[in-house]
Order: sequence, then C-alpha cells, then structure tokens
Amino acid sequence: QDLFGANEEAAAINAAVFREHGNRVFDIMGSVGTGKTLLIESLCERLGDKYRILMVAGDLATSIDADRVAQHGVDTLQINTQTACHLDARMVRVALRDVDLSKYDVIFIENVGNLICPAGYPLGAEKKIVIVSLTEGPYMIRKHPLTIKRCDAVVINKIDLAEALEIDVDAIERDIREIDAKIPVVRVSAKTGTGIDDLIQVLGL
Amino acid sequence: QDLFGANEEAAAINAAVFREHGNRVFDIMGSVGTGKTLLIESLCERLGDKYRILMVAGDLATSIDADRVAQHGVDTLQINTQTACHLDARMVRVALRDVDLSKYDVIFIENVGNLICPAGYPLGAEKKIVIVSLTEGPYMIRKHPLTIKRCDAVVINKIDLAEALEIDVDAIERDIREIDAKIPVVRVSAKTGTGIDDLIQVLGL
Ligand SMILES: Nc1nc2c(ncn2[C@@H]2O[C@H](COP(=O)(O)OP(=O)(O)OP(=O)(O)O)[C@@H](O)[C@H]2O)c(=O)[nH]1
Ligand SMILES: Nc1nc2c(ncn2[C@@H]2O[C@H](COP(=O)(O)OP(=O)(O)OP(=O)(O)O)[C@@H](O)[C@H]2O)c(=O)[nH]1
Ligand SMILES: [Mg+2]
Ligand SMILES: [Mg+2]
Ligand SMILES: [Zn+2]
Ligand SMILES: [Zn+2]
Repeated sequence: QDLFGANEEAAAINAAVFREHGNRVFDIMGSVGTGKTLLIESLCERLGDKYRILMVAGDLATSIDADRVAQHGVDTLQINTQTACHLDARMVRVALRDVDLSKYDVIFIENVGNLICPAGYPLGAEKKIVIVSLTEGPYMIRKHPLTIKRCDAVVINKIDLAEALEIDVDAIERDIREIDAKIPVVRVSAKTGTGIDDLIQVLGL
Repeated sequence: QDLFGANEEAAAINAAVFREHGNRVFDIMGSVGTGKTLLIESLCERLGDKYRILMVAGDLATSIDADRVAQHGVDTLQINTQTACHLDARMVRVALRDVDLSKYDVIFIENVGNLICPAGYPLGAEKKIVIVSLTEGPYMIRKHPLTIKRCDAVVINKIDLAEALEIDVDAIERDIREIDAKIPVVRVSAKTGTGIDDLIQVLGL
C-alpha cells in the first residue's frame, strides 16, 4: 500500500518529466510469464522504425528481459528490485536519472511479474496495461477486481492456446466487462502476432 | 517484508498450536494459475480416505478455490485478503480461531497467487511448497532465487504441456539445483495425475 501517498506524488513528478520530454510511457504489468516481454518484443519490431523506443525492465533479479528486448534494436535498461514485488515511481525516477529522455518518443516499462501489487503503484505512465494469459485459468479476472479497476486496458494473451487449454475467452472478457464496462480489451498472441495491430491502436501508437 | 519479526513470532505460535493438535500443515504457494488448486484437489482425492483434511484457501477475492476443493469431500475455509498480496501467520491464526483443529490430520493452505511475497511470510506450516508451471516460461526460477531458497520443495506442474510449449524441463530443474542443490523437485501434471504419488512421498504423506 502507498502509505502517505508518497508514490502518488512521485508518479506525478515522473508524469510531468515525461510530458516535458515528449515521452509516451506505458506501464506493462501482469503475473509471471504472461508474455509481457514477448509482447514488448513484438511491439518493438512493429514500431521501432516509427518511434525511438526505450524499454525499462523490472525484475527482482537478472537482466534477462532487458537483454531479450535489446536484440530488437531498442535501448534498454534493467531495474533489479532484489526484494520489492513491484516497481514504484521513485525506482523509475532513480533508474532514469542519467538518461537523456529527449532521445525517446516511447518508453515501455515492464513491471515485476505480479498481478496484484503493481496495480497499486502508478509510475507516472500514460497508461497502465495489464497482460493476462489464458494459461492462468478461467478465474484470474474475478479474483483480481482491484487490478482490473486500476488499469487502462486489458490484454488477453496466448489466445493461440485457447483450444488446447479449453479456455472460454468470451467468459474471461465478460468477467472484465462486469468490473469495468468500458475498458478496452484486446485478444492477442505475442507468439503468432495476432491482435498486435489492435493493441497498437489501443495504445494510441 | 516482515518488519520487527512479528510474522516470525506469529508463525511460531501457529506451529506450536498445529503440533499440539497433531496437524500436518502444508503451505502451497505459486504464481497465478500455476495449478495450486487442481493439485490440492488431486491430493484430496488420493488422501481423503487416509487422512482427515482441511483446506484453507487464500485469495484477494471470491471463494472459488475453497468451493472447488469442497467438491472432494474435505472441509474448506476461505480467507479473503481484499488487498494483501500474501497470507501471513496472523491471518491464518484468526481464520482458524473457531475451528476444532483436533478434527484434522492434514491442513493444506493455498496461498495467494504470487511467486514473491508469500516466500517471505512463513505461516507455521511444516513445509512451504512452491508450485511453478511450464506455462510461465523458462526463466521463472532464475528470476526468483529468494523464493526457491526459502521453500522446502519445488513442484514443476503442467508437464503434460512440455512438448506443446517447447519448454526444456531439465533446464528448469538445473536452475533450481543451482540455487539449492538438495531441494526436492517433483515434476507433475495436476491434470493427468502424473507425479502425484512422488509429490505425496515428498510431502511425507
Ligand atoms: N503459446 C504462446 N506462448 C507465449 C505467448 N506469449 C508468451 N509466450 C510464452 O510464455 C513464456 C513467458 O513469456 P515472457 O514473454 O517471458 O513472459 P513475461 O510476462 O515477460 O514473464 P516474466 O517477465 O518473467 O514475468 C515464454 O515461454 C513465451 O514463449 C503467446 O502468445 N502464445
Ligand atoms: N494442462 C494442464 N493444465 C493445468 C494443470 N494444472 C492446472 N491446470 C490448469 O491451469 C489453470 C489454473 O489451475 P488452478 O488449479 O486454478 O491454478 P491455481 O494456481 O490454483 O490458480 P490461482 O489460485 O487462481 O492462482 C486451470 O485452467 C487448470 O485446468 C496441468 O497439470 N496441466
Ligand atoms: Mg518478462
Ligand atoms: Mg487456486
Ligand atoms: Zn507486493
Ligand atoms: Zn507482497
């Protein structure tokens, strides 16, 4: 929980700094292995010529995700939280302190793999995007109403596995609509590329 | 983080209470949708005649998991944390306050879907079991070394999907061994039943 609203304040500062430098910043969150990195890799492939992109990866340990995305010709930065289960606005500000933000049009921040805590910590991004995966089973939306309420769009990933896993994707979308009738929902497969154009449209990129 | 060791203290109290009533308690943790509930359902089917079982489910919202497990003829209890991303020892003690623990031989506690925080909060259980799933991708072990260090056994679930997902299960086990050379590792499919007997042996049930 954000005691004393300290994170809200830090997020507002980040948002102002990003606006000042013309950065469009997206906070990509979701549980472990829902496809956040693969999705960002696909977005970098599709948008790398149109925008100058920086990718900031957040994990307790390793630089695996930043290294993966760096293969796609974009600049990357890794934040290791060591014990914190979510990125917060202060960590992001500190990580970007020595970065010349005027070099970038778009910044993708991949949050720590966790469907709960990152929802409570805005980073100053333009949009907080939640990536859920069909492999998480049919109940993950109903079990995390706060996360759905606090985000700006929901991406249902790994739809290429819908038949193999016997998951009813319509039911998942209904669960989302029940919590937020108007939130954008995009069905994608980061693996096959299905839905990536719709996602780009939802992001306004 | 467990400030001032308050949770450690509460966990010790729980452990003493469980010993006093002859309860063997297992804390089952893992990220969202890794198969914790399906695994517990399988264990209840296999062990329900041999032991009197209580299942305690932890989630931010809903009683979906307790309801699922109740179908297998065992007593269940649901804890809704509302915002907390992990169960702690105090929540467990409060939930069990009006329960006659002498009625049970085995208690399965399913923690909140989260690979990070529950690792830092012992509940007073005999063993903390981490369930990882092949659907989380190949890097989840390296990214969560603290979780692996703090648990007593690792269950690699959904191995029935190994080929379809092209995941190298040996590599995942090597990553675990790198962090803890001696920790028991069991490969299972909660869906097909593969490995459940090995898991029962590892649990000492
Ligand atoms: N079938 C299928 N697999 C996918 C898809 N997207 C990702 N994966 C697989 O899911 C696993 C995890 O993908 P990642 O991109 O590492 O997921 P992540 O959310 O970044 O994971 P963490 O950052 O570790 O939480 C990998 O094995 C991917 O190949 C998809 O659309 N379809
Ligand atoms: N193929 C396959 N699917 C599985 C297996 N175990 C669980 N699943 C599926 O994975 C999804 C999630 O299973 P659950 O048992 O609800 O997982 P969970 O860890 O309890 O989920 P939460 O409590 O919501 O975090 C469901 O769609 C299950 O059918 C398995 O061994 N193989
Ligand atoms: Mg990633
Ligand atoms: Mg469950
Ligand atoms: Zn947290
Ligand atoms: Zn936590």
